[in-house]
Amino acid sequence: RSSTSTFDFGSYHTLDEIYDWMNTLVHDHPTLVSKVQIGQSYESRPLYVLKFSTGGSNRSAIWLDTGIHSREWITQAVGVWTANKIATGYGQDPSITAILDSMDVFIEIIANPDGFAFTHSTDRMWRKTRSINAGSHCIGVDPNRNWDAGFGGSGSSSNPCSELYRGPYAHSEGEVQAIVDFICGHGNVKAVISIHSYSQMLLFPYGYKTAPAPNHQELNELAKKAVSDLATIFGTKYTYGSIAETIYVAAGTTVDWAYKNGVKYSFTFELRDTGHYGFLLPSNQIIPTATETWPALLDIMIHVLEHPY
Amino acid sequence: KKTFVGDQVLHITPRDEEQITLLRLLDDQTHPEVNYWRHPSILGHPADLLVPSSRLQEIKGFLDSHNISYSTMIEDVQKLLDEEMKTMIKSRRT
Repeated sequence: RSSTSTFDFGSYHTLDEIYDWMNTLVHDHPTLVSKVQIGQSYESRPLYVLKFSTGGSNRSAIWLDTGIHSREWITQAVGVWTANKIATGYGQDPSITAILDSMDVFIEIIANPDGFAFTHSTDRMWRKTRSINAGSHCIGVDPNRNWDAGFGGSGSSSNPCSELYRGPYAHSEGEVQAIVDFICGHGNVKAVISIHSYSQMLLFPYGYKTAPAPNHQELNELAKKAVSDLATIFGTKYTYGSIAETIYVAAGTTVDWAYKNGVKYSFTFELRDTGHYGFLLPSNQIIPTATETWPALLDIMIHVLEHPY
Repeated sequence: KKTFVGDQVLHITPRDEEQITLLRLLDDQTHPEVNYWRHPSILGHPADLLVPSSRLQEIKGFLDSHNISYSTMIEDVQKLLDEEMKTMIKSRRT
């Protein structure tokens, strides 16, 4: 068995390497970390979630996912680094310890394993799932347009050949349905943080409409603090705001679904960078990106801990 | 494995709503090989477009003909991919 101490967090890895590393993390932290299979992908790959828990039953929980768009490799790499940070930080870092003494954290590092495997084997630029679309030669659905939150509206496409294809119906993608089932089945998820790249933003609902969300002010203040703390590490500037007001109206997204289903603290990150590498962020930027993202994630998690609802 | 030799990513800065609409046309045509890494959205936000080498002349011509300003963000996508693969292999060896 490989060791978490020899794993290169500063390199990109294949699906098998990351799944193998997840087993190692569980092995190294058996009383804290476990691996849960929440479903399977279109091509029958397992969908794994790492559960960080110090006990209790059905505690309040924080959900993080990375890699829902498979070509955004920096996100899966940040997911790995973050999972390791949480596992090794428990009992050492007071913030992590306080969070895990009261709440559980779930991390889905590879939310779109078929797409991720495809980026390694065939097309590095693949974004969508790998499901076949009836009546079209084009493959895949954009899993961040497939959620039942304004599904079918602006910023998504009905054309299966589009990168923004929403799919035939909400939750048509097994990868999306698995998360829906898990979060709804859990019933006590208080925060959803979905990590994407690139363009350096921290966004919150709504995406499908321009009206402010009922909790707009609180989410905005929290986002402001998070991006401010992120910038203290390397000076990386993030913008923040609602998806619709900050970038464009985008229907059927993860965070809108979560918010609509009662998860107040619903955010999506767009990690580095602007104007240099896009989805091809060099691996020497993995650790700096993860390092600067961490205080922002921690701000959100601590806020959730301190503001129960 | 798909290669991206000579493919470029163009960093496009639309000047007004009309140019944003024109840029969206490129997306609506949805040629599978031309795709937005960052979609044209609101003024002040650039768009990034991956263009295969075979269509560079056509797409640049389209942008020039509409006076849409752009720069080349990535000169040769494959070069970056080769570098990425080399780094991954080196990491595995280590």
